[in-house]
Amino acid sequence: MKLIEAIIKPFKLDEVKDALNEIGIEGITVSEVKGFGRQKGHTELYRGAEYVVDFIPKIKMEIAVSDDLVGKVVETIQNVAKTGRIGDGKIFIIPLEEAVRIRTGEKGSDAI
Amino acid sequence: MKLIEAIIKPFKLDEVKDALNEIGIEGITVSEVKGFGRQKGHTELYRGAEYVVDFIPKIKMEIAVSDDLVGKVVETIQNVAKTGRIGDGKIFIIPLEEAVRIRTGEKGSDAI
Amino acid sequence: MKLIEAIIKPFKLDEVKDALNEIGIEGITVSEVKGFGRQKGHTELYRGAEYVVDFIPKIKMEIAVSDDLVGKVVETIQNVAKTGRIGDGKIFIIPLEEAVRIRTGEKGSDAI
Amino acid sequence: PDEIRDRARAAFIGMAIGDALGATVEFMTTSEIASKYGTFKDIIGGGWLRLKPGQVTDDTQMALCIARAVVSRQTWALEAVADNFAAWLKSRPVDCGDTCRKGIRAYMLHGTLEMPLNEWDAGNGAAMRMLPVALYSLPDGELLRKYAVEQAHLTHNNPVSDAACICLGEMLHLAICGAEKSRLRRQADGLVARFPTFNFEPYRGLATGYVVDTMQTVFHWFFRGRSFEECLVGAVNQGADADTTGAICAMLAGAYYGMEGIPQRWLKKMDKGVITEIEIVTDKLLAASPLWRAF
Ligand SMILES: Nc1ncnc2c1ncn2[C@@H]1O[C@H](COP(=O)(O)OP(=O)(O)O)[C@@H](O)[C@H]1O
Ligand SMILES: Nc1ncnc2c1ncn2[C@@H]1O[C@H](COP(=O)(O)OP(=O)(O)O)[C@@H](O)[C@H]1O
Ligand SMILES: Nc1ncnc2c1ncn2[C@@H]1O[C@H](COP(=O)(O)OP(=O)(O)O)[C@@H](O)[C@H]1O
Ligand SMILES: [Mg+2]
Ligand SMILES: [Mg+2]
Repeated sequence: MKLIEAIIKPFKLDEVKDALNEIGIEGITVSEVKGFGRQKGHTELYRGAEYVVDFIPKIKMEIAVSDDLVGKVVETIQNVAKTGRIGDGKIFIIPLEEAVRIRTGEKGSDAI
Repeated sequence: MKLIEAIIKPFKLDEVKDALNEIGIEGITVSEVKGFGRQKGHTELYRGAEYVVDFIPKIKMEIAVSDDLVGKVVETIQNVAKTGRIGDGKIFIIPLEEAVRIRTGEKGSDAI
Repeated sequence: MKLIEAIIKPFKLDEVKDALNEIGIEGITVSEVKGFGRQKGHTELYRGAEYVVDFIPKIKMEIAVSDDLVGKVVETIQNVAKTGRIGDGKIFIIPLEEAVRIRTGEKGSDAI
Repeated sequence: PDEIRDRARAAFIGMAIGDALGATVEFMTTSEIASKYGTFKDIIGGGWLRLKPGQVTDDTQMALCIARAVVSRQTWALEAVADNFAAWLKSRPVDCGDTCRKGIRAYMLHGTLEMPLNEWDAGNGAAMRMLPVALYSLPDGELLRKYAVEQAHLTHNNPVSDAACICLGEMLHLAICGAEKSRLRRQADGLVARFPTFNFEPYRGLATGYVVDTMQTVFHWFFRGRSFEECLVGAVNQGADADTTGAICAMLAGAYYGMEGIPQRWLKKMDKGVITEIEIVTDKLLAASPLWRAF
């Protein structure tokens, strides 16, 4: 199993979620984060307010998937989250040694 | 060492923290996250407008532990965080190659 | 590649960022988190307000780096984030199996 | 014959009613239901899925997926069933079980038509979809067994689940063809003889999604109740996986007691579109079955 962590532009969240839904993926954990990178924070319009900040709001998605799904999930996120402009973000693949579904105690691929 | 990441229902945080303290675990890093899964968000009335809140607020706990404590920590979280109702959450076990205590420079199990 | 996760005192963020920029590291993802540990949350001054809470606000930095930079990055964070007082935080090193730059599709070290 | 058609319709409509009724109290305990409703016996929607009154869930919807596939192809076509499951999943249904989702996803991504044998996949997700399989194969037991296992393995490949599916299908055949309850009881006893884990006497009151608990609840209330309403109310008031125990108990009770056994107050509350489609598809399934084609 792998834990896929994707840092994306916030307005792309719904689109990425929909695309993952099309391949049967529903379980995602999302956090609001601040991005520093090549895309500089200057004044940016975000939720109707002008930010003079040195970071850019990003969305981080965490998706635990079984190994056989990794390729498809990465491809899906990359195709949909991409705008071609700086700041589109990253996809990180982290090894996931074990997963447990708290409600049932199920482990492994049955847990995610 | 492992980095244990647990996604739980927010009202369970104090209970889980207390149970972990009972087994000698004190260091935890907590974030507020948004959960998407089988448990759905809904429409909420807020200031007279209907919001489709399609996520469920969750709490993410990150706990770095030495290998010998992993089983006990997972078991503790799972027993305490469980309600048996959909949306109880997940426990992920991620390999932790190195840990450093910033204050002292200590490494490995002494750092966590 | 590794994913370096650092939990630090919030006021240290700018200093750590500047130090990382000095060694050529620009890409960082930052989240606001709550810390529980040896440093007890009681009343603490945070953004001008006194908190009576059992957690301490911390900053989490995530930095994906190629293997050859890991030592330097860890050393830099540890030197700059340290105050010598309890609560300085942790640095965790997590294996990063793959990284993708969403904008270009680049993989591996070229992606970060 | 009209009686067969009547009982077949009552089985499918009954299933939808059981689903909609039980969904309100899904995941509740018997004491929670008792303190909130006394005896829960009216279709009011709500529940953890926030349903409208008379709205059905994945139980009825997956059964309709199978029915539509068979009717449109006029032959048993596992791929058509899988395609319908996939289209249904993409349509963001109100709920989908974890094991069903995993199997449908395997089909969407890899074309998998049979999940690997799994000793843990003994949930009730395959059994709850048995009715259209029983109707289409009526009254051929061999055909029933073949179709039952094939459709089940799209998501659940497990001997306990297979046994439950087949027994349920056999009981549906018997009931629709007019058998007495004592004959149906012998069929259930046969399952218990081969798989003692299904023993429901004494009834332990477990009604979870584990197919053994589900079938114990279904059998206990089907054989104890003396009317469609008694059977279904008994089953759903056990709580836990109430929409599914309700749906399965009601498909048996509907097949046994016929349309006249179904309370009007429940039928009126149901989603009209769903009931209309059920009536149409039930006739078509029967028309395509060996029983009809023999005439
Ligand atoms: N090395 C890194 N480690 C962690 N997060 C990073 C890294 N580099 C970039 N990011 C995240 O990705 C976002 C986009 O990066 P940026 O360099 O602006 O553009 P691009 O991804 O298009 O090359 C940043 O705002 C930050 O959140
Ligand atoms: N594959 C996944 N990867 C990451 N987080 C997930 C995944 N699946 C579920 N989650 C998280 O767990 C929470 C609960 O999941 P859910 O499917 O609603 O119920 P349950 O855990 O009871 O099966 C979600 O809200 C989400 O935060
Ligand atoms: N085992 C751990 N796993 C994850 N985060 C931890 C762990 N221990 C400590 N932390 C984080 O590091 C912060 C500082 O830890 P603390 O024990 O207060 O002081 P110090 O790091 O100086 O020994 C905590 O507030 C918490 O955010
Ligand atoms: Mg259901
Ligand atoms: Mg159910």
